[in-house]
Amino acid sequence: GNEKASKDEL
Amino acid sequence: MNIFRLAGDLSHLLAIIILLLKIWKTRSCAGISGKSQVLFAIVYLTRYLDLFTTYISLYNSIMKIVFIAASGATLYLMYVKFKATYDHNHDSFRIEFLLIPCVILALIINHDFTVMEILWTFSIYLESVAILPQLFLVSKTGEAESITSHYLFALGSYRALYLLNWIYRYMAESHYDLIAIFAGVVQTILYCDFFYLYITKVLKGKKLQLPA
Repeated sequence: GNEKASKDEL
Repeated sequence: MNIFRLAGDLSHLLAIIILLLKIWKTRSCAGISGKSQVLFAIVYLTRYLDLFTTYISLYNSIMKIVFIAASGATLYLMYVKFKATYDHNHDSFRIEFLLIPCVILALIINHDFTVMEILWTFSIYLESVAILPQLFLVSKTGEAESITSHYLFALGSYRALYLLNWIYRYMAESHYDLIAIFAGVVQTILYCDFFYLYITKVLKGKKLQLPA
């Protein structure tokens, strides 16, 4: 899986 | 963008609007913790620095700007315009007990040892506990106005909906971010006691009052 997926979130 | 993420963002937006309207309409910030609002302002400012470095989408940029602007407006109303109504005596939580551990944790547990990444991580950790001064104020006064309860419910629901979003994203996209998930779980747990009181009291038309 891909870590660090949250940068496009708020 | 999935339905949980959108619902979470709208819930977050709703919370901020409820708070601003409450203060504006009643010309008072009684029952609202200025310390929690200061912490939220720090959260937005440290997390949304990427407005200057990374473009994600128009939606993303607008929401970030709205959150920062609304947070600034809330602080202005509380500390300048309606300063006289601010509940200093009950808002006595020591925020350095939250800020310092979050700084240390962000320096130790992060994805990358860069300024932007550490500030992002700090903001994630700080957001998870930023509501504590507000919950402390409610517990000190023993009650909360209905409108304050609605604000807290919308604000708490936002991260709970993000948890569903992360489960969905893990299954659909194999995407996950352990730092965000860990902090999001902590953040949601902090609201559980309040959620219980909200559902059993406020939704039945009663005032949120803690047992003496």
